[in-house]
Amino acid sequence: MGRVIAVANQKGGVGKTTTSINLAASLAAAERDVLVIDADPQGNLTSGLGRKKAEPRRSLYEALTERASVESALLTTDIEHLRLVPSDRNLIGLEIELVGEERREYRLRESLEPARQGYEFLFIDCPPSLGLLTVNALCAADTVLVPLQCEYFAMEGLSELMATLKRIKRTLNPAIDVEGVLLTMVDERTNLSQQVMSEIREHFRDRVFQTTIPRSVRLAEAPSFGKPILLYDIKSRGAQAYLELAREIMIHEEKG
Amino acid sequence: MGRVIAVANQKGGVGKTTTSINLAASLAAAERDVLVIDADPQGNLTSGLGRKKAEPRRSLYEALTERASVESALLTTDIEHLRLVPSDRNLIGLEIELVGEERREYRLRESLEPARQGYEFLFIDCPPSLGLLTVNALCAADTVLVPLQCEYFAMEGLSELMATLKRIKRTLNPAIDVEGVLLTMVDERTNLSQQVMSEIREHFRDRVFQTTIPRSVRLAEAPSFGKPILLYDIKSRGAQAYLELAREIMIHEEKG
Ligand SMILES: Nc1ncnc2c1ncn2[C@@H]1O[C@H](COP(=O)(O)OP(=O)(O)OP(=O)(O)O)[C@@H](O)[C@H]1O
Ligand SMILES: Nc1ncnc2c1ncn2[C@@H]1O[C@H](COP(=O)(O)OP(=O)(O)OP(=O)(O)O)[C@@H](O)[C@H]1O
Ligand SMILES: [Mg+2]
Ligand SMILES: [Mg+2]
Repeated sequence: MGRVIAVANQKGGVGKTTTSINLAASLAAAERDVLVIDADPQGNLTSGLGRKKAEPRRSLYEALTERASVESALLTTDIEHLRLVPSDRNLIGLEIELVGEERREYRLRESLEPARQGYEFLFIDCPPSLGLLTVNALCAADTVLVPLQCEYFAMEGLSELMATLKRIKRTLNPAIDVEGVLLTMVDERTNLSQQVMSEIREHFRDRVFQTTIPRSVRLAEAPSFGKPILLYDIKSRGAQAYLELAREIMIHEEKG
Repeated sequence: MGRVIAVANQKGGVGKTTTSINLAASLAAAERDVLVIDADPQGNLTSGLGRKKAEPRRSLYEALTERASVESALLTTDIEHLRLVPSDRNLIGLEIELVGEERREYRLRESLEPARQGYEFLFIDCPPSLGLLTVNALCAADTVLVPLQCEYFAMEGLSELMATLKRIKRTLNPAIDVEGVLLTMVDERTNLSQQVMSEIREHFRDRVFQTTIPRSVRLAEAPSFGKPILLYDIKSRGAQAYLELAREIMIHEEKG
């Protein structure tokens, strides 16, 4: 049974999509079977993996509204062991469309159920909000990976996110746990990064990944070529950091 | 009659809040009367101006749900000519609470109406989504200022934002116009920034501000002291850039 990991943080621009793309690609490069799901109407994960929005096709929107399996909307990617469920701009209206519907928080969980045994890891890229799409991801997930930019506004949102997780664990998904907090866009030279990093490590202790992701412009360039960083520039610090993170997750997995 | 400017972009982390705080503070330093409204449940604008969430008080949430004037929730700030309408986490549920309500898109416009003549500029900081809060801001606004990070994912979202603006202009607010696209977090040294900047200037021509905002860690440090950049470090490149932007907007204002 594959592990479902939601990549979530309501603060915008902290590296959710960059982490989903590059962690999934790094695990697939290690020959693990991986599925990534784009639950953000912006569709950055979909285009970051080279699938422009132009083609008319099925997406996560159809799977959720038709209560169908996500397998009905699968796409291949440039990486052998990596499959993608693309996003669609119609996801914007889902929250209103499902008002009043029974079990609307479990739509994604039900659509993922038939697909889980085909993959070892399933990542869900969340939008920057705590609305129905993110709640669906947190109800479908075994764990949540929280990318965190080492800056003040990102720190501020963390307590809100943790409070939401507690509420979800109490009411909708008792099994959910924190996979880890990932420090992203780290610029070792600034005091701000150092200060935030030490505060986070003190507060979250062993729930913070050892691996940190440095600020590296190559990571921001790769999506314009529709490629994960390991296909764009494997020698870059960004690529090495995500390969290291994949190793850390696989070791943690083996320990059980 | 004051000008209402929505600061909007559904892409996360592009500098909406940083621009709202520092542009408003720079105009207030030039003795213009300015009101900033925090329409993002994250409340970064509120805390970035030194008003922690702890105090029990009225917020934008009460003004919108009670159909009261925003003046019923006003706070002072460290800057004489700058007033604030704070956010509240209850704003997260507004979209669901107002489902089916007549004219739900105009709540903010109606709450701002009585306050407009007291200010020359009124800025609305939007959340990273195109949901009801941002639609309310776009229905209340005379113009929209679009902060844009010079990176691929931010570029991708621009066409979606412009399509939404056209739809709002056609159906809900025929008077809305683009104040300008502001290039933020510009790192002159990278090809990516140069490439994105030239594409944007070609596409948007005179609707792109001459002023650009450089990446400057001082801008990211200032919010942890609850201060706009001009009170935290007036000599920094970030402070100078926002003062220059304020001048550009005031000159544009005088030309009519
Ligand atoms: N480590 C890094 N170094 C440099 N740039 C980065 C890094 N990680 C992400 N970026 C860039 O920063 C921007 C924000 O990252 P990304 O889009 O992945 O964040 P997000 O949390 O998914 O945003 P949103 O909240 O809009 O979904 C993107 O332009 C991305 O290319
Ligand atoms: N020019 C700049 N140079 C360096 N850091 C900046 C700059 N502008 C903003 N920042 C920092 O980048 C992060 C994102 O900026 P900000 O929070 O203002 O964006 P936003 O668009 O309001 O995000 P959200 O989508 O979550 O509302 C913040 O930590 C902020 O302090
Ligand atoms: Mg994203
Ligand atoms: Mg903001």
